[in-house]
Amino acid sequence: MKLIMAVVQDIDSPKLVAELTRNNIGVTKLSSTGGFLQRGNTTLLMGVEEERLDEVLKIIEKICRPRKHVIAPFPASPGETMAPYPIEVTVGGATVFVMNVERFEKI
Amino acid sequence: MKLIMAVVQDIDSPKLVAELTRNNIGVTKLSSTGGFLQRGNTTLLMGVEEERLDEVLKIIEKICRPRKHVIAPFPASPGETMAPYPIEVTVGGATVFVMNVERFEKI
Amino acid sequence: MKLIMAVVQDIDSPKLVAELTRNNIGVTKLSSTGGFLQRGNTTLLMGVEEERLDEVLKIIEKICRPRKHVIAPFPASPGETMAPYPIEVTVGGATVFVMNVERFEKI
Ligand SMILES: Nc1ncnc2c1ncn2[C@@H]1O[C@@H]2COP(=O)(O)O[C@H]3[C@@H](O)[C@H](n4cnc5c(N)ncnc54)O[C@@H]3COP(=O)(O)O[C@H]2[C@H]1O
Ligand SMILES: Nc1ncnc2c1ncn2[C@@H]1O[C@@H]2COP(=O)(O)O[C@H]3[C@@H](O)[C@H](n4cnc5c(N)ncnc54)O[C@@H]3COP(=O)(O)O[C@H]2[C@H]1O
Ligand SMILES: Nc1ncnc2c1ncn2[C@@H]1O[C@@H]2COP(=O)(O)O[C@H]3[C@@H](O)[C@H](n4cnc5c(N)ncnc54)O[C@@H]3COP(=O)(O)O[C@H]2[C@H]1O
Repeated sequence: MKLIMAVVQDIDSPKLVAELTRNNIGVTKLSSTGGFLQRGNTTLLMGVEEERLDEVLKIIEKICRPRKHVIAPFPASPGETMAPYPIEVTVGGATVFVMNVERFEKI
Repeated sequence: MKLIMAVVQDIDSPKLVAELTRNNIGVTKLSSTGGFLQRGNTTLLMGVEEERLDEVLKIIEKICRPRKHVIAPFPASPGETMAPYPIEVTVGGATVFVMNVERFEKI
Repeated sequence: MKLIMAVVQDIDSPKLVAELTRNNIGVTKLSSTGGFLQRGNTTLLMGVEEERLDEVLKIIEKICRPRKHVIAPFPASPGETMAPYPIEVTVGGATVFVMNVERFEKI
């Protein structure tokens, strides 16, 4: 059993969760916030048998798309000089961590 | 040190957290949502010394009970045919992942 | 790649996230609750290359401070005798778990 933790954009989460459920993949959703943009995103936890790992990564890839966000520059600390124009940041479709599960129990 | 991530039903969480605390087990609570039922549940994080792992799993087993939920069927996508009657889903007491902690620090 | 899960006090989280971002460390923030004090705290997820692990732990150490909280004693179960006076609890700066990431993907 592997545990996948995937940080995805809020806008892709409903479709991704529906597709995972349709394929009988267990998933738990956590609301989260991106450190850099300070905007809401979604962290999904999926316990997956090792032989289905690639299938799940393909589903994530199919549904989660990178998007460009235009942000007004913000000073990290007061007095820091800011760019006088908005900057463009590309937010990836998903940031995915796969960890080993030593023991899995359904109680 | 092992990290236990347990997804439990909201209704069992207060009693479980109190019992863990009474037994000097550290625990952090995260609000979460089930992928299938789209209902709130609770994800607990517990860093536990390896020799106390079985004790903690027994406490979870003692307090977390499976329950039947009756749900009105919902279409995964518009136009999909729905069962004309409510369906019964059994939600387990806890879904538990145990992972190895390579390094543990109290700062 | 290692995944750091750090439970920190809410009051230190903004400064810590800003410092991590300034140092190009990716971070995702989850709102959480302490099991014992039942107060809000913050759980940070950081995927970090192994050679930057010590650097990140030093940043956490620099910013997260232990603090004394005075709490009115609360009965774990009704009828339990309570201390007749408030008690002092020291909450540490950070509780840090480091786990191995078997696979890391940016989609
Ligand atoms: N110090 C910095 N300087 C300049 N640009 C920066 C930056 N930090 C992040 N960015 C950019 O901003 C996007 C949003 O980052 P945020 O931290 O809000 O939201 C992140 C964060 O919540 C999570 N994430 C990414 N890498 C992570 C890591 N190593 N550990 C934990 N969470 C991570 O995934 C979300 C999307 O990340 P993604 O890389 O696709 O997209 C990132 C990246 O393109
Ligand atoms: N492998 C895994 N990875 C990550 N999180 C996991 C997981 N397995 C379970 N969970 C978490 O635990 C909750 C309870 O799961 P349980 O299997 O007891 O109880 C489940 C199961 O009996 C049923 N169920 C789940 N997915 C289904 C599906 N695709 N088809 C039919 N029934 C499903 O509905 C109940 C509630 O599911 P829901 O998703 O709302 O809520 C789930 C989910 O939040
Ligand atoms: N092994 C572990 N696994 C998962 N999460 C963990 C953990 N150890 C600590 N945490 C998380 O870190 C927070 C701060 O813990 P710390 O040990 O610094 O500070 C603790 C500790 O000094 C004290 N404390 C905790 N449990 C206690 C108990 N059973 N009896 C007496 N004092 C306790 O109260 C402070 C606040 O605890 P609280 O639970 O509200 O909040 C905890 C909890 O959210």
